[in-house]
Amino acid sequence: MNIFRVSADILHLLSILVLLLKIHATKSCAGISLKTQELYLAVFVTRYLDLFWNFHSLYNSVFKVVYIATSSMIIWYMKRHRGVKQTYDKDHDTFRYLFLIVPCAVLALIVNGRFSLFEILWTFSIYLEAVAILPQLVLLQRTKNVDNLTGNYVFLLGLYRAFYILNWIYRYATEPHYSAWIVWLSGLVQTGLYLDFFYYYLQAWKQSKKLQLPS
Amino acid sequence: TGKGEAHDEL
Repeated sequence: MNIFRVSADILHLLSILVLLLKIHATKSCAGISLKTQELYLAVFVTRYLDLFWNFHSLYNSVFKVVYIATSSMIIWYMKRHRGVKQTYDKDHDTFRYLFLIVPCAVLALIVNGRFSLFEILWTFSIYLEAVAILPQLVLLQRTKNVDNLTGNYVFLLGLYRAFYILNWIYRYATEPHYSAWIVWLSGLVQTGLYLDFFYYYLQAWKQSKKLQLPS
Repeated sequence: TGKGEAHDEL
């Protein structure tokens, strides 16, 4: 465990909490992609299947449970909460998630560390996490006007990925046998997807004005 | 070691 890894996990948790808090406080989920949230839940569930029999550390187990619980709560708010579900941007959130799930599943069947059910599901979750933000980015692009909290959410998620890259570099330098190229490549793709968004986010922040994405 | 190592990450 190193400082980059811990920072990354905390940033990840913060991003989810920012979103939950926004929904809870404003009773609105405008601008948030339900597709992306459902994909993240799928990522967590397929990756953390081993929660019950592969105990690594209390740290890992607590984070796994918290990630699954908090993202389930976001989905519950968006689909079931009487006030919140009416604010969901259904007409703009039309990304077909099978376009992401099917290629990730096929790739996980072909490119994996070991051909076993749990290893393939784990690899699938790594690939899916890399692209799960796409429906959210498309929704932001369509609605143009990004409110502060939604902007912060995507920014924190991007920062979390950047810190994971630092963690890998650190581990590669300090642990003799550490190598995980499937995770590294997926992580690079995932972080790359945020770069365009980061540019506009930082520009808006520098000029301290509302974040607006170009058409 | 090797391929399984990233399993200790979240």
